[in-house]
Amino acid sequence: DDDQHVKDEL
Amino acid sequence: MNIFRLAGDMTHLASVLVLLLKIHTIKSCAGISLKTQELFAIVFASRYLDIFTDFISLYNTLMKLIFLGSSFSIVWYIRRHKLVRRSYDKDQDTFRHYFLLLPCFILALLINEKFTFKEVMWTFSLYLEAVAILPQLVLLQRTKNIDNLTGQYVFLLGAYRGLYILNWIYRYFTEPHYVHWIPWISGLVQTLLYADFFYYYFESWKNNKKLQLPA
Repeated sequence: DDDQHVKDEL
Repeated sequence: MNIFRLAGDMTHLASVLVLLLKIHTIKSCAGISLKTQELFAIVFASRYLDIFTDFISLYNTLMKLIFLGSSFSIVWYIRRHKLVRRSYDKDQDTFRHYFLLLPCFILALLINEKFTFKEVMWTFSLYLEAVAILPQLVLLQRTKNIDNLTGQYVFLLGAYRGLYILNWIYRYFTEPHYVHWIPWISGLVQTLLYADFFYYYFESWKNNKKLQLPA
């Protein structure tokens, strides 16, 4: 999922 | 995870620990804005809606639980704890923080990456976090004697945001398709709000004088 990867931040 | 991101998370964690230390051991929340703490609790509650649905890493889940747990317990302490409550500067902490919630929510409805419930709530949490420090900064300006722990708490919070910007710059150059305008711009606004505080914090540190913000 391309737009998911910023969600690994807090 | 890069070094800036880890350092940012650790500074954020340290800020929470400093605040808990002040509240739990000294039983004082003097100089701390309950309004800002309530906004932070709302920020984490709306951002971490994915905590039980999307597993990223054990680190990620643990940190989310820490930030959720600490923000709500800090609010509980200031509102409910017999001794801590007495030290709260209620008459100074007058920022109308509820007025920040609606504009942030409307902005999140209008400007988001995807119009879904979780995504809008996530975006709302970014906008709200950007301005959540305002009541605390106003309270600091009104406080005659800012104690060291309060100064360090706000400094660590600002440092955390600054390090996140370095993390985004690093990720932009090392990861493909890493462009996220919404967190970047709100993160930049959030960091800029600390600029004034940083200036006086370093001045007081350089001159070995007590921190005081001009009203």
